[in-house]
Amino acid sequence: MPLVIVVHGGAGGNAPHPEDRQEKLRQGVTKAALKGYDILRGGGRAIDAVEGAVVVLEDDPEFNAGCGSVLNEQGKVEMDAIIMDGKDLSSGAVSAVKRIANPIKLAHLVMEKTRHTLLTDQGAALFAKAMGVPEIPEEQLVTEQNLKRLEKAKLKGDQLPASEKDLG
Amino acid sequence: TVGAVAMDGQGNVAFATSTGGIVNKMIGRVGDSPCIGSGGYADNHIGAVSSTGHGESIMKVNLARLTLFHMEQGMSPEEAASNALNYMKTRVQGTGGLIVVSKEGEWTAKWSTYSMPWAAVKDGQLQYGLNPGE
Repeated sequence: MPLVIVVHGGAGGNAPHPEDRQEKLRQGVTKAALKGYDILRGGGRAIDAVEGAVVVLEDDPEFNAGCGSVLNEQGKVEMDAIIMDGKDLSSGAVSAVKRIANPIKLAHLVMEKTRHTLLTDQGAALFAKAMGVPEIPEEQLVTEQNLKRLEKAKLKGDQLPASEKDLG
Repeated sequence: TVGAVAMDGQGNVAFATSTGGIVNKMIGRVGDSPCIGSGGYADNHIGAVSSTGHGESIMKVNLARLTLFHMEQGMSPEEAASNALNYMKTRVQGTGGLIVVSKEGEWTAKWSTYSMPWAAVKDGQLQYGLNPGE
């Protein structure tokens, strides 16, 4: 079978990004795809390749996940993640998780270590603690760019065109 | 939102999707990403998909599973992704993007927003893009 990995860094916008940001986005997705492909080439499973690639993107502040997540109405980070293995349809997910670096790893633990498919908020936090997932300061997930985005969203509110809001 | 789909040497497919959601969202808002069939889906019998875009719209049309339904009906990944995104746009006025790999290892990246950064490696060949036409 061919070895294949494809990654995305989020759909959005109605106009081109500034040129310097475009380059950062291209570099970010390229790095993630190559990470995933390295795992496949080393004999790794597809499930490990997609996790590895997504961890690279979660750690990159240019992307809306992990470090770089956008902020909710209270200026806090609440993250969601899911992972699924096509071999046996096993899957794990978390929602509204806070203060962890890589929600996709926690979703993978839900898949492997529980009889459930989705844990949320406080339950996900308790599970993360039980699994030894380190809690990190909220500030490590928040970028200056996202503080400005929230400020802009609160100022403009409903005046923002639909194409500029509500995109994950 | 970020995501990945993959096929390994044994023909197994998988997907992963992770997100911070949308700016200024209500406390407790959960979008499509952690929902099976919306934020993505993976089945060795068909392929794997990861979604991104307007979460509430994606959930209404089960975007990832819809894409795989089209592939079960015989469409290529590219046709299936285009059809699913078009359905979401016409039915609920939602936009977004998809990455897909089929059980044969065919892949595509499609989006109905202005841009979506993507990258793919198949048998050692790297491709990537961001804007329309890339």
